[in-house]
Amino acid sequence: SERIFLDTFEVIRVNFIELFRKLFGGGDADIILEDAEDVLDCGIDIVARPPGKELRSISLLSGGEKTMTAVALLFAMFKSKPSPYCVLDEVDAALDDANVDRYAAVLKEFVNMTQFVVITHRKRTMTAANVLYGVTMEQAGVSKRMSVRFEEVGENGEIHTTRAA
Amino acid sequence: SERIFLDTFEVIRVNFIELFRKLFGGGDADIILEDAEDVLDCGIDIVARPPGKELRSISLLSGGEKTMTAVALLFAMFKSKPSPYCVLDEVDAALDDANVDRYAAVLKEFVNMTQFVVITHRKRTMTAANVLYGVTMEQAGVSKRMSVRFEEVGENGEIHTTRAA
Amino acid sequence: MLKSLEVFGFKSFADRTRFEFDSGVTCVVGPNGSGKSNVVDAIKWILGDQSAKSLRGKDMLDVIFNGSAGRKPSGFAEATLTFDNSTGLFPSESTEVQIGRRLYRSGDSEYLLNQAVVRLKDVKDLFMGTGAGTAAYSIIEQGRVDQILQANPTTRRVVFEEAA
Amino acid sequence: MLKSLEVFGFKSFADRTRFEFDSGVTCVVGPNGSGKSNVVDAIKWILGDQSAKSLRGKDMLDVIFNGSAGRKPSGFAEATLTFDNSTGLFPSESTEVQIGRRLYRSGDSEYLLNQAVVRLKDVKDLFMGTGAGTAAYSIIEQGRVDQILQANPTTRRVVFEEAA
Ligand SMILES: Nc1ncnc2c1ncn2[C@@H]1O[C@H](COP(=O)(O)OP(=O)(O)OP(=O)(O)O)[C@@H](O)[C@H]1O
Ligand SMILES: Nc1ncnc2c1ncn2[C@@H]1O[C@H](COP(=O)(O)OP(=O)(O)OP(=O)(O)O)[C@@H](O)[C@H]1O
Ligand SMILES: [Mg+2]
Ligand SMILES: [Mg+2]
Repeated sequence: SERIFLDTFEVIRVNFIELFRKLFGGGDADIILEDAEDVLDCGIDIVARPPGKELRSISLLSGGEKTMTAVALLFAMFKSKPSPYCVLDEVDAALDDANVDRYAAVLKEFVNMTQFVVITHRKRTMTAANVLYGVTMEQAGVSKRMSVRFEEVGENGEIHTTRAA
Repeated sequence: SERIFLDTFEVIRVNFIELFRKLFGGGDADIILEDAEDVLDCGIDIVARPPGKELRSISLLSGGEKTMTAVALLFAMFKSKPSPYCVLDEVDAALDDANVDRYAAVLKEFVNMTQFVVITHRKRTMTAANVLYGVTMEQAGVSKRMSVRFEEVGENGEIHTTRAA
Repeated sequence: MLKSLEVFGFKSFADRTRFEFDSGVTCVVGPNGSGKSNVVDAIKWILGDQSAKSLRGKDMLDVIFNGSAGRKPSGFAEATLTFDNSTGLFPSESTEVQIGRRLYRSGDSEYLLNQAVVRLKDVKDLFMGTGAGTAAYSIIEQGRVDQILQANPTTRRVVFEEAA
Repeated sequence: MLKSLEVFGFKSFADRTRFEFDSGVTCVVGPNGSGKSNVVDAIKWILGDQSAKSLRGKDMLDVIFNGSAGRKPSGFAEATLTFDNSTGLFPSESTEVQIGRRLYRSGDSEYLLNQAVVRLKDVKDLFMGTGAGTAAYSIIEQGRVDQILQANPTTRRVVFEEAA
């Protein structure tokens, strides 16, 4: 059981480092068992060093950097034990456009492994989508679903069509 | 002292209702003292009802609705006791474009009362700015300030100039 | 894996509404407050979430459509998730597995498996070993993406163990 | 009210950098991780923030520029905020009031008022009654705008009392 955990931990670790570098275009990252003597119970530390920057506490990372680091770790876990589906609700809220593009590129890489349901306001994230649903409230307080085409969506997710579902 | 608090509370309350309606284009809101018998110590409840919707717990509000409600309350407090300056760091992250416009409009109304330093990725928020500073890292890991014109900024805050400060 | 979601009387979905999920990426877009995160709540709810707080409510009855300008409240909330079972991942004969949940204003609630009333335990048993019944890292709620970084090292461990 | 902010060796601002604030709205923009929120941290720090956690660090020394590819760490962090005093809001003769703070790697720290070394108490006294020394509602940090809604009714009260 300790063996299983350590093996999985190592797989996640290698994936995390690779995904972090992909999402940041460089830099370094690691996950570390706090107590090598107590592998089955100890906590897990995360280190992350964006490219060109020195290593410092992850709490000092910016909002966008924290999102990218968290995405690298989450997807590293998918690679180790693929979740058959994954629901992401506005995960890209803190990202600038350059980072949204890198996040969307990683999403596309995982499409064969995991099915995604992605809620977003960002058009660049929608480039990864096979299907786009719009949710609107034509009747006050009542949600309705509508099919939407990529061309009908604005830069920040506004829907520019009044077609019925 | 109880009198002072109750008077201020009432001013904030009236401002909150008015600002909420302005930011939501309608609807209703209120702040309520939890215990009218214990005015000097009791907690404060917030109710908010976006237009066309029924009154329900504020926890059920959407991400963007929560931001708009919080902004209405914060600005209501400014009206009651103006803070000479106010620093807002990416307050608009959860807002769709329509709501960013309404938020920016309220910002502009408060400019005479309060000086604002606003960090944002949203171009529509920048329409309220008198001065735009860019912060970039040309040299790895070292921040530098640059002056930026509105025309040099992209839809989501990307800076499109390489002029020196 | 997920074929479709149907909601009826669930939060802001007063009318029966269906989402068909693509095998790749399905994006859901729309204005603030339109109901996108309510779709996420519906998925969590069907998979057995027992916490009103986790669904952003104060009370479990908060998931039942409670009216709007011009619409009376619903008498119950219902949501159904259809899974593909062509690979035989689930211990079931059919090529599709349908899990439904209903909550009435009285507080009575039901779980449905392929339209037969079952207990929550039966739903949980169905998912056991399939890796499909919500891992801590397969539903990332709005505003929560950084949570794994903010969590203390021990809480984080729990998520790792799910992936192990 | 705020005329300018100058930072030197503070977090990612290795070089002396100055921001002149407009009387209306000054917007700060730029890519993720460029240093925008560090500007907010500098303002909080000058106004007397004693919590490393509030400045996103583990240790107060975390605010000192600690190097980057091709740049050695700084020996100290310094930040100065210049306030307009033409209305005589502050108990000071000059038309401008300048508050500075320095932290050395040794842990030694200084507060400066119009370039004279003073104690933190003197800085706090200067702000008393002016309404300018950070109210709970005048600095809204990244990711924190909803906090007043999430807070329990009693914590919320504290913010109201500041506005009273
Ligand atoms: N039981 C209910 N009956 C009717 N409406 C409800 C119910 N519960 C929640 N709602 C409404 O659903 C709306 C929130 O929807 P949701 O959180 O899905 O929005 P969203 O599309 O995710 O928006 P955002 O982009 O701002 O995150 C709120 O306005 C809330 O009042
Ligand atoms: N003491 C320090 N020395 C050097 N760099 C530091 C120091 N402390 C923090 N940093 C760096 O500052 C960067 C974060 O800056 P900041 O939070 O201001 O970014 P931001 O512009 O607000 O980005 P975002 O748009 O993502 O919120 C981090 O990359 C961090 O490594
Ligand atoms: Mg939402
Ligand atoms: Mg920031």
